[in-house]
Amino acid sequence: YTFFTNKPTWPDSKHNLTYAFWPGNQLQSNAKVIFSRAFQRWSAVTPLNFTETDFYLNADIKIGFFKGDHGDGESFDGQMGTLAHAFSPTSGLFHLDGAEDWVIDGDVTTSTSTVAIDLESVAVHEIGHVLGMGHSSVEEAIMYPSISARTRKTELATDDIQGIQELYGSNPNYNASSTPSDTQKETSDGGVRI
Amino acid sequence: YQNSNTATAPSPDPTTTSNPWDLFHNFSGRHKGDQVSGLANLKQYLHQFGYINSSSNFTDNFDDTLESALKQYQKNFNLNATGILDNSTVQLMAIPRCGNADIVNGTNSMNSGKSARTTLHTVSH
Repeated sequence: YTFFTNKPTWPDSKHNLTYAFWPGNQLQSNAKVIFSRAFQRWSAVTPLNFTETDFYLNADIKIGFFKGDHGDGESFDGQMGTLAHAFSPTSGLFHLDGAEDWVIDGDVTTSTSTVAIDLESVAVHEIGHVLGMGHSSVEEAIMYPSISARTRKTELATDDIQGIQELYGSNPNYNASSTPSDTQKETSDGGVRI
Repeated sequence: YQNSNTATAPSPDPTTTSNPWDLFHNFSGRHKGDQVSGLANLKQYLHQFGYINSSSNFTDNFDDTLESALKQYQKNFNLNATGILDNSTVQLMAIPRCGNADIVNGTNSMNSGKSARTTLHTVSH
């Protein structure tokens, strides 16, 4: 695991973080649930808590799907290529490429689309950046920079957990011997898309 | 950023299969000294993710800068650091990825802390 230069983190006074979705995207609840679950992965192992708010401009973490040049100097490149990016603490910006074939429900691994990308997998990764994690060279880690189409990787690896706990400490209820189970493989319909 | 009006709702087109990095497959087997049309795009890729500092006038020449950047990329991704565009390297580069750079301002955080430490053999007096 690695961190951003100078190891920026959210301050102790900001461990209850709010997040909001760019209103222009008008995301449905089934998509929002994906992000909620992704945040939960990180809060389960740290003292951090995440709450959705409707007030986009006041939220600590601002999530949006954008295409091409969206004003932050890091243009998206259309389908495939760059999937998403996020900024280090305490910026809170979390952007996803609106051109991707995002899968939000079902089993992405059986998708008929060769460019299907699992939204939750990418969300867990980008939230890691929002919290201060850099990229990892451990292939099994969430913070590994690449992910293939039709692949699902949502569980924090030991490498991810060690990294985030170095930044924020552990959740008092966290039990290192129990790993979270992946319950999102119940269907094989190729997935529902945004 | 917050005044940007470029935001649009996602409208994926599943029939589109373009990947801007697919062309990297054409470079498989290339090494220092080669000149290949389109290699400048790969240099741009490596620049985007922090492996090449300079952003000026990328050429299609497989030069020392590209070889050095490739070796660093291969180290970061636990590949053989040959500096050659072998199959494993090219295939990994074509996979979609996070847009955040692996190296920021010349600081390679990704693998620098994980290299094997040099063992110092000392003799006490």
